[in-house]
Amino acid sequence: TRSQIRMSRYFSNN
Amino acid sequence: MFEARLTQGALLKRLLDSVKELVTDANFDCSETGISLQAMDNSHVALVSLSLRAEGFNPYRCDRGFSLGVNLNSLNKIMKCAGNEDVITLKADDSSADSLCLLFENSSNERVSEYELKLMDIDQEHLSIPETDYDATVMMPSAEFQRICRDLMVVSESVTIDVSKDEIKFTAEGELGTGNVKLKPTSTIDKPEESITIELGQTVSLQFSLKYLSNFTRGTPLSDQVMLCLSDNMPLLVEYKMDIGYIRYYLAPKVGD
Repeated sequence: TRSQIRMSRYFSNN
Repeated sequence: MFEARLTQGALLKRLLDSVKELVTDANFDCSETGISLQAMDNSHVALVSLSLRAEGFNPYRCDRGFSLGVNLNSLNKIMKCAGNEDVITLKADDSSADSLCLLFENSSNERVSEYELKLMDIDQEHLSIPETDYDATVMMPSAEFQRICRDLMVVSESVTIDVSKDEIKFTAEGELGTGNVKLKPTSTIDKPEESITIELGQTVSLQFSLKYLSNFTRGTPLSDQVMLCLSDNMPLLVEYKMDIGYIRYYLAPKVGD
């Protein structure tokens, strides 16, 4: 099944 | 001292409504330039970012930057005590904010109610989201996007969005069968709120969870139009613009097998 990756993998931590 | 008075108090109710299903606790970051909020859902695959400009309030006063940690369910309960036509004022002491004062005034100023909401310490991850040139940017009526999400949920829990120069296509495949909705660009000069525009760098095809997308469509009452921005391997951006600012939702695409 296809799944979603956590946002922090796309956008860096401030 | 922090004080923000919003003549159109109903807007605050609608904003809260568009966030509270996705997030339970959030920090309202207050600064000279306005109020912003960034929060992720429990699974960290969706993010909501809200920005309200200081100029949208009358008056707006914030001497220094600070955060109001709010349980959105509690805030919602208090906001239900405000009338739809009420003017809403938010007040807090920026040096030791342990509560948020909410003042509701009716239009004739005869009835004033005041509530204090206890604040909490919320330690939340804050992500920096860069300005992005998306492969595809689609503007469409927000009610249409809401309807498509609602309709396709009948078929599947996922939707594939394909954008080309001359159409945006939403496809769902499920156990009972399949469904798709195709929209072509239209420009209605006399009714800009009904127009559909597609700006395309390159074609995109991405799959998303409909549960989250339909959650995002709680922002529909905030704007006639919604903007969808897509790029390969990037979270989808769903934006509702308001006179006073914007609400942006981000959703990670479904990837892998």
